[in-house]
Amino acid sequence: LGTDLTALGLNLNSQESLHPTFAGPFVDQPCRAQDVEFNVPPEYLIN
Amino acid sequence: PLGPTPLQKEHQVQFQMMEAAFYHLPQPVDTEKLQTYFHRSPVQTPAHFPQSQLPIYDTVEFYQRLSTETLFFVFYYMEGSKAQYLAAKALKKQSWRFHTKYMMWFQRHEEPKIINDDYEQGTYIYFDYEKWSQRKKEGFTFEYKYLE
Amino acid sequence: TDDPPGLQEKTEFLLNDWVALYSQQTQQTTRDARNFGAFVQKMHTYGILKTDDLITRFFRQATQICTEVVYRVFAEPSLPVNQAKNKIFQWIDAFVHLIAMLVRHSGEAGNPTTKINLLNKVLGIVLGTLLKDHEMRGVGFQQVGFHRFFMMLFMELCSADAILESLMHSIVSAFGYTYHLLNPSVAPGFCFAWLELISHRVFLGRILVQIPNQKGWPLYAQLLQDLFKYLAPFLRNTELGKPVQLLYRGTLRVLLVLLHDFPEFLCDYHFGFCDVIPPNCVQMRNIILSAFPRNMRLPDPFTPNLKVDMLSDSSNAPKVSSSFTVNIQPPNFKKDLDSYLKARAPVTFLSELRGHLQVTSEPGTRYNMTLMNALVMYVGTQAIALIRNKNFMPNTSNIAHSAHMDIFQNLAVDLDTEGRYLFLNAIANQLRYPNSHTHYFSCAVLHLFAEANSEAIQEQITRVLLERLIVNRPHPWGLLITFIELIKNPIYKFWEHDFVHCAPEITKLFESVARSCL
Repeated sequence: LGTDLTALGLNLNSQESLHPTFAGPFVDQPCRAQDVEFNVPPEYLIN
Repeated sequence: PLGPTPLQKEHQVQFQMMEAAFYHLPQPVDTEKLQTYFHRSPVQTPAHFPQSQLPIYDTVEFYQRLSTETLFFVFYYMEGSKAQYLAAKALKKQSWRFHTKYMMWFQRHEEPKIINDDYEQGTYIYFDYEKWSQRKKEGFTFEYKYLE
Repeated sequence: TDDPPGLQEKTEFLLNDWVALYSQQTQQTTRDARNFGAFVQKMHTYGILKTDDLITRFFRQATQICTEVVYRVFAEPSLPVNQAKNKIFQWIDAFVHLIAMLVRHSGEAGNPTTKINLLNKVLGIVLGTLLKDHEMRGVGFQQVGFHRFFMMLFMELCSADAILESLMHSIVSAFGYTYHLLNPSVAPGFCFAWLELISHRVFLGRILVQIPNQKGWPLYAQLLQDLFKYLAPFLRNTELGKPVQLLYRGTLRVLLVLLHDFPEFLCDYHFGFCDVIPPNCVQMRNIILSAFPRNMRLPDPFTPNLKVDMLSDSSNAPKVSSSFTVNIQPPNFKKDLDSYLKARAPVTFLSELRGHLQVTSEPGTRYNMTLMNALVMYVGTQAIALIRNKNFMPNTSNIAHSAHMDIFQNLAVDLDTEGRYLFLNAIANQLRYPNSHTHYFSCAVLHLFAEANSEAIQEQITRVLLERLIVNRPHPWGLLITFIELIKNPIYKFWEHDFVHCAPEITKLFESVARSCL
């Protein structure tokens, strides 16, 4: 009967696009905010 | 009616290569920026810990509910990420302001004694990331050229 | 083998130097620019930048050095994996940064050619090194270094920068084409990293959205075809090994993201995808065929008395970006086909049809599936054009008694079970969202059912539709309305057929499907 596609870790009912937080084909969770690269102001790059 | 098709020799060779690669799969850290200040490595958490995040977790509204210290932690240890950006936004909503020279967040403790076009002066609370605590500073001059 | 003497040593020295600089420097762009300027001067002094040939050799040597670092570090005894990776990544990231800076600053401002040529050169060199390493090391091949290289170089070249932004289309195309040359059929030991690269969120956004006018779509469609072609022989086996299962699930995830965010892309390229997806991958194919344009509202297929031919969308032709006509080979066959469609002559065309489609006598691979799909699509679209020219909408009456239906009926009767299965699949692959193809092919398959001269054909039509319906969702709209029509309309006498009641389990199955449909 195939795979239960709702169990692959994607929010298929989301109103937002999925690809900006797609963590990859082998991960069963979307990216968290700390996993997503962002163009922060250069002053924030302290370390 | 087609039935399974046995693998030809070239596919068997491909399978061997694929199988070898299966034993060292790409990990999320393989394509993350190198961070010398805070090493991230995945850890298996107990099953009763929340294993997935809700969509609300990457909104400013959620970050505004976090404690100030958590926001500072996110800001300093999740550099270059959306989380850092959201933490900064939440801090600003709580009237913290980033000083680009000291690289610290400041908040007015009281109405400044002096305000002009170039600076304001008064008593401030700031978060010292080296001592990891909030401190009070009286008579501090916050030059606007260092206001983020 | 004919590198000038001393080049390897110079490359090693320079690369070591750059890696050390990169590890120390801060993110400040001024210091970065200063370091880069000084380094380029050094490269000049060492004669590296004298000729294009020397630059090429430098990059090849540098890539080789970075590759050797990977294996050397992993071979260090009792070095934890994460520390090993940190060491490796310091080299790779430094090398990547050097390339990114060279690309950005090479040539004259406003002239992208030099920059893109350099990028293509470097990508080609790394690709060649990877393939050689893959061949040489076999099952000992390590993908992590190359994976890191491609990902980080892509991310650096996607960073916020006006110059790089203006080159975005060329940059993304260069990577896309490199990935195509690096596809799993060529480098199976890199297949997992490859799927990560082509499905990375930033790559997806760039190639499918940010390149204007969907100009990145053909290249991405090619990458997906590469993936399906690689998986096909493994998926034709019913027993999937763990690596294949993982790659397959990964593919499903990617397809679901595409279905959710870019359904129009799946709509436009469905034909080419169905050409390479094995017929037994029912669910994966259904994901693609279920796609519909986001601005479309699909009528509920369970609406009583749904008049599909009255839907305005049923007269709109879908965009089919895959060129199927070229797959009708050889040219003589195409000529004969066109003659038959025009004049229904010669009659021998029909009896010779099977001969063109059958390629071997091996069960399971007897027929040319590509030709079958193209033939069905071509004949169907020609039929639609003919009917529309007479200002009619196709229906089960006016599609009959035509050269086109002659061909379809001949295929249904003359082919063996295997061939008929592929033929019916080719029709069912067009049962998608409301459009003229869905409508025509729905009528065609219902007509074939009604006019079948044997119950075996009717059973097989039912089987082909049913196997697409009983798998887990999603199900294409056109498939649902066709099956509902088949079981609901008394013309087809569906429930009177023996095969519906051939076993208690089958009877229950049909009743269950009918309940959910009706």
